[in-house]
Amino acid sequence: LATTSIKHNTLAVASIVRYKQKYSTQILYAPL
Amino acid sequence: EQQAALESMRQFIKSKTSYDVLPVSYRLIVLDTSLLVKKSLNILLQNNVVSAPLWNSTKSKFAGLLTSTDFINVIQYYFQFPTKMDLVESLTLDGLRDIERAIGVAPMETASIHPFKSLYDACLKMISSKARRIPLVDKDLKTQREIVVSVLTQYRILKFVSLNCKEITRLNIPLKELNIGTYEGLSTVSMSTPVMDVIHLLTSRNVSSVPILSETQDGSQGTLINVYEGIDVLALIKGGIYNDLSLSVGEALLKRPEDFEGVFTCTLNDKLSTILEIIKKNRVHRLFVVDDQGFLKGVVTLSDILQYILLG
Amino acid sequence: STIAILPSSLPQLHRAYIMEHLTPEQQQVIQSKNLTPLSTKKSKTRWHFGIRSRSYPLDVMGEIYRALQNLGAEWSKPSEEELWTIRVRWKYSPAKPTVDADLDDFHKPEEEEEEPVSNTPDMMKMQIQLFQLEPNNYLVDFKFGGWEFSNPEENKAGVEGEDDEMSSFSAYPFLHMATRLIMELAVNS
Repeated sequence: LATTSIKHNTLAVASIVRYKQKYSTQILYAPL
Repeated sequence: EQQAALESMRQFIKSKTSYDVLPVSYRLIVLDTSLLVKKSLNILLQNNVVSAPLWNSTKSKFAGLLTSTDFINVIQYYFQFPTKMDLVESLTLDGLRDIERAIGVAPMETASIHPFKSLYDACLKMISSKARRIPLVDKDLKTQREIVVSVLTQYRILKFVSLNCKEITRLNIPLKELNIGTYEGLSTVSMSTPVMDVIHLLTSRNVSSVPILSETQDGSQGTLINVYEGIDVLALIKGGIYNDLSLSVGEALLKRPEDFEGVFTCTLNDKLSTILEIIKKNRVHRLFVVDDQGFLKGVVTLSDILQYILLG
Repeated sequence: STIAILPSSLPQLHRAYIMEHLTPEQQQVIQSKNLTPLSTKKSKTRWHFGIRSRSYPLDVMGEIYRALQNLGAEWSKPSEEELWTIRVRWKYSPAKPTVDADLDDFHKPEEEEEEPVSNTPDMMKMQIQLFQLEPNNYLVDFKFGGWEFSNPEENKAGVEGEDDEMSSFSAYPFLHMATRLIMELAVNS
């Protein structure tokens, strides 16, 4: 899991996921 | 020659899947629907994107795409219900469907497609749903939940075709003989038109840009001097100046970022071979057709080009 | 080719065009309306592995267990060798996923009838581990651990096509639970 520091009460987390033969860095932004 | 080139390009597009267009590694930004609309605007601008899929974490499923149309709806809502200013401030992405209902616009039907269906099918879906982008959706085998693998835009598809089909060099019939694009009934405005009226035109005419013509003393038609695009609305909201009724479209365009690449124009003598070359290297959203004095003749959108390549 | 960029649409020239058509008073008004170009300098998002902590390791572990408890998670008793690893299970049962008759319209209007899918696993597994980067500098990492059924009977079915599962799995439930835990930790601390 990758995270960023919380700014403006918003949190971003990410994980790199393999989809078949390609790699997607999926980033989710959510309110604190 | 052109017909043969088109046929060969169609075979190529049918032989590829949307998955093939994806880079080996890429980023996908997704927004939780409980985010404030204003916060999500900052996130889009910060990541240099104009759209993102939405994730409803209570239902654990995807809830469509956030696009500039949603921000245009918020501005329209504000002008229809000026007393609801505080609601606009506290509006979350969950509330965007209510905004659509309140101003009476149909919800953006987000057609999606499986990544391993042919690229040709994805293009047909986009053309029929008049969307400029299409989410690629698969299913998590274990939990049966949807996965948004990525979102393909018309621009990415045309760039992929331009890069991979050498036949584009044979598309040399000039636009004037192809009859692609819109040449009648174009809505135009002048620099002093209130930006609110321009935004209303974007919605009422269901277009993504409005050409701006110079003003003449005798009221005759002026030359093309700029264009207001749907994505310019993001800068308007970001600047917090959408509540200024008196703002002209010329003033609103002062918010455009310094690195804006400019409006692309062409003439009826141009051919798809050169247009696709330009798309290879520049983020072109559309081309405005002008004559040699700079008077507006029409507009060719990426939809028009895609539709012509696929269906003739 | 006669393809070109419309010079008057470039921001600098557009600004000059607007200013030359305004009276000095109107120019004043423009200045006051904050009509400066949107800054495109992107404050580079800095990403870290997991979440960092400078608290004592035992305090960190205590905070994590407390947060997990507040969120209703369960965990297996840590073994002697793995004191700094927590194997978590979360009941994850938001609205049941639906078998979209036609997968292709994932933004269905609410009124559509959607029959729930039976027997999808409702327990998400996660592994939380404390790492020491250097003295007084720790890292808590979260790792997705797959799905299970809360009803042990159904787990016996074995996981068909393990690798196949990993080739198309949605990270969003995992990312969502990670945000819940991080928020709980942030709020508590």
